[in-house]
Amino acid sequence: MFEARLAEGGILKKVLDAIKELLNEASFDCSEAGLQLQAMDNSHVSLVSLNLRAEGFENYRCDRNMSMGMNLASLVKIMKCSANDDVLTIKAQDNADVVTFVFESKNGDRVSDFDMKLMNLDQEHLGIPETDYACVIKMPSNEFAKIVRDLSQFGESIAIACSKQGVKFSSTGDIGTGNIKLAQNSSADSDDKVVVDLQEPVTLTFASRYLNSFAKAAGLSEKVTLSMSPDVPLVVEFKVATSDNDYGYIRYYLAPKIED
Amino acid sequence: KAKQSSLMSFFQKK
Repeated sequence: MFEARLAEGGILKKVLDAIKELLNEASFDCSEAGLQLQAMDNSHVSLVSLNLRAEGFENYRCDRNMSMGMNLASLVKIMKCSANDDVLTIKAQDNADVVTFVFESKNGDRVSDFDMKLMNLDQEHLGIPETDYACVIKMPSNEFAKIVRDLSQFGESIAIACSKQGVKFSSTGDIGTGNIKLAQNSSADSDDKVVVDLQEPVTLTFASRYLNSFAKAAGLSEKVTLSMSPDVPLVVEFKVATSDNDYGYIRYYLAPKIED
Repeated sequence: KAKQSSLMSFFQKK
């Protein structure tokens, strides 16, 4: 059987907020190592890779590997029935066709449970090669979200140019052009830091719509890491973490726009 | 105009 107890059930709500725009349904793969999800959006432009480590759960038991196909809109409905600080237990019998979510209030005087039908999803997994990226940018996730939101007003594409000077985000459209430049800084407040690890300068162009969807994960982590190399997909990574627990990560891969 | 590429042209199916 599978049983996983998450002290902060709100974490799963935030994870759902971070993937529900991109995916209608997805398989959660359970193993001894934890819960993993890998799925592409319908148009095969982006991929979500979620890893929640077994160690991040208060209790974690997975007797045999199983894949739980879930409709994410249904899962959102169920998670809406919980409070952010509820303790969440997810459980399923081997070969079951339902998964159960149990919510316990912090003081223990309210317990609710919801069964959700599982789906048979024929999901293809992609092998993602280990890559040394030419540019790795670490920046505050709120800043990333704001930049992407602001520039999306201009055009359907955003160019990200990374060089020794820093990072420049640009977008052009009917109303004009927007450029936002971030210098590397070493401000005393490390939370505001933008750090660039550069092997060679890279400029790539991406669809604004997907970057905006990725930015929905900003609630999971104060930092975001963008990794780029010429002519390969961008990686946008958010740690899934609180001050006292490292749950894992959510990574988004996004295919670049390429000159015709 | 830049064209959207597909992830499938970068990553192989497992």
